[in-house]
Amino acid sequence: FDDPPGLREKTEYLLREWVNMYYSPAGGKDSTKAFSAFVNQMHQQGILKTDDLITRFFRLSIELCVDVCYRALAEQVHSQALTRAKCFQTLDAFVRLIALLVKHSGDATNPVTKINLLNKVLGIVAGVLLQDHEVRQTEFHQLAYHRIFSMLLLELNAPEQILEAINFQVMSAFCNALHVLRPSKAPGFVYAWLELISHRIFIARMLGMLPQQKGWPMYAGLLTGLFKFMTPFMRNAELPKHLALLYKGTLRVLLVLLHDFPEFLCDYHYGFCDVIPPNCIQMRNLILSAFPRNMRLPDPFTPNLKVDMLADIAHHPRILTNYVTVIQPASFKKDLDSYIKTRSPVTFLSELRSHIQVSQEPGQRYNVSLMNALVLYVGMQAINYIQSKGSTPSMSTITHSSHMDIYQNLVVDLDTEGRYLFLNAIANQLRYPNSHTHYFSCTLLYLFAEANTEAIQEQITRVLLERLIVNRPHPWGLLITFIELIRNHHFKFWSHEFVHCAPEIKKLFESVARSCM
Amino acid sequence: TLSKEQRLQQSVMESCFHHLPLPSDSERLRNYLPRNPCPTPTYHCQV
Amino acid sequence: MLTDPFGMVGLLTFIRAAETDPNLVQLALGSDLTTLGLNLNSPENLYSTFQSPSSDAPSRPQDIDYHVPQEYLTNLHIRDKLAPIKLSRYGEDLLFHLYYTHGGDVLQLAAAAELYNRDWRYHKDERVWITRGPGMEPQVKTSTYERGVYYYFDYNRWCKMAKDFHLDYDKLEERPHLPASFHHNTS
Repeated sequence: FDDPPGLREKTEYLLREWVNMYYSPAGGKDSTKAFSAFVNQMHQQGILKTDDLITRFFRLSIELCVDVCYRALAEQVHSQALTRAKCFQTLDAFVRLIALLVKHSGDATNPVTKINLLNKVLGIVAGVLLQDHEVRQTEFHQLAYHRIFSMLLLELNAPEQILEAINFQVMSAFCNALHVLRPSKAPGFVYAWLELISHRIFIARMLGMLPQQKGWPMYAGLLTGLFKFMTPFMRNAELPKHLALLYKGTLRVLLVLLHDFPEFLCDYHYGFCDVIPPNCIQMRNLILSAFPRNMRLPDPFTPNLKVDMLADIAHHPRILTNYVTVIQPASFKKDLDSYIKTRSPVTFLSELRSHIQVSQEPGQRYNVSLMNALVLYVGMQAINYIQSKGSTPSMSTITHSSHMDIYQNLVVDLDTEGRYLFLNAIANQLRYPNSHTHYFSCTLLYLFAEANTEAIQEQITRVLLERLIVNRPHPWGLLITFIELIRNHHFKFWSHEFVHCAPEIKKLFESVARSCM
Repeated sequence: TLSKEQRLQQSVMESCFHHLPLPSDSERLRNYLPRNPCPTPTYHCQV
Repeated sequence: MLTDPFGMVGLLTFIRAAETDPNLVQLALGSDLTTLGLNLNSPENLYSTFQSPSSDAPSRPQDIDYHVPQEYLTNLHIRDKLAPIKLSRYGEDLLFHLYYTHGGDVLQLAAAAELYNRDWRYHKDERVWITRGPGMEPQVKTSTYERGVYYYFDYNRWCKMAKDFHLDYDKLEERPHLPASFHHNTS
């Protein structure tokens, strides 16, 4: 509001001047000569007098650049390529200006001024975008903003010493801006947003180059935001074209991550699976299939594979999502810890369901995040307990414990929907060989063997089978659990009615069993 | 069912689906400018 | 359990739907991820050539902008020191390449002139280069046109193709004229 009179005209004049200087051969290498001259002009015009004026200058410049794009797009006189080239002429010049201002502001040795300026500019771009999005709605076009972010990413990741020294702060600034513009806030920008977070330079820096994996939590946050946005739309079985494209694009990005940074998917699998809806089975399997690159997985179809003899099952996987904080309220957490330790209060088990079931609304009856956190927390406590006794989890060591009481109570007490979600929470831990995979595999098989109704066994089978009949990839732990279930006579799998309930089901089991055997 | 906000999000997405970003939007412009510009007859290949 | 969506019969619904309406079960049954245009067996990282979430092919080297050291951009410094280009030394393939990739440049005219020397003629309406095949005389020949089978250069397939043409002589370009200042030897 209340731009000083004449500021818009000054900004427009300066922007035109800069674009001319940028394209002039006299601008010098990387526009450095042009920049020196331009900064003088900015001083002369009084733009650099106050922080308020600088901020307004940026805002007006961005609005002018965006306006150029909308007008070019509306003209529809030229081909798409020429229209874009026309837009990019102004945008690329403007981005160069921002990059130079960031690089040369403040002290060479003190990055604070530079990063503050970058955060300011990115914040303004985001603010202008959100306002534009709010006003234009279905008429919103991502072109200008996508170009600004893309080119700024390229400019500020050039191999220059001054930029390398502040790269973490630069990438953090980008992540902050992308978080502000996450799909739930700017759905019209989602396709461009996905392009940005999957840009080769963005992935390289965030996941491959920042030291000590400092970029991983931020990148995981961005992906989680994407999944959260997609979730309500993916709950419906049929995807319209625009959603199918987004889904397919997300799968591609996940495949790249699975191939290039599997450890990243391993470390953050919990948070991702917490927000991906249960019907997105292949997407979930993709994440759960990740395993560390230095690991060699034994062939799950090896005859007489002795999983409990594998050295890897003693090792705990990293879970870098703070899931314990989800176990709320504090009184419930206190009771849970108390029950695990002492099997008291005695009412804990009977009241357990009431904490997880939160409404009567179909499709929203259960607190799925709490369910997932509870399952993982209890399981990890169980593993620690067993290992503290010098044992390893097995069908005999996991039984007769407070932990198994909790699981058995849930599997019996929940209705079919709740039980399905509970079993999914367990199946989400069936991954590469590690202590969690082994413990939860044993747990699932134990619950099957000890089930007091066939419905429980049927649902355990359903949860495993639906993860197996999707196209690849399949997590190692899922395969070995299912193979054990159908191969080990102890479980009398083939004698159950649900295996033969329909010709297609029977054929499916026989087909899966053949490929397993 | 989707909430009102989600339905609006979908309609905005659907509209933007019709002008998706291009891969070249993330790459610098490469201006293939003629080194020795010369007017050529219009019937010759110009680009 | 027969009516419950979370049991085996619930799963059966998906299996049956997959046969009649695959779109309905896209999420549940998934798709072949090897058809998304990514080489999942590649020993190299995929992210470095990842073009776009909506692309079904990776970036080619020419699609990717690389940060080239300024020292590599030598054209301005050495262009006047380079030996003259002798197009007569080069094969037709290179001449066509120069013609089609240097629109608006004097090199295009030079390539056109060399092609003319080699009995190619540019058809101004058809916008293709045409030549007679060896030993292939026209079936009809008058003072204003001729007709027969000729070779033309198909730039989409990048090869010579035979085709019947009715050639009006006034549609064929005369010998291209080069500006005198061009740093090039046509002889």
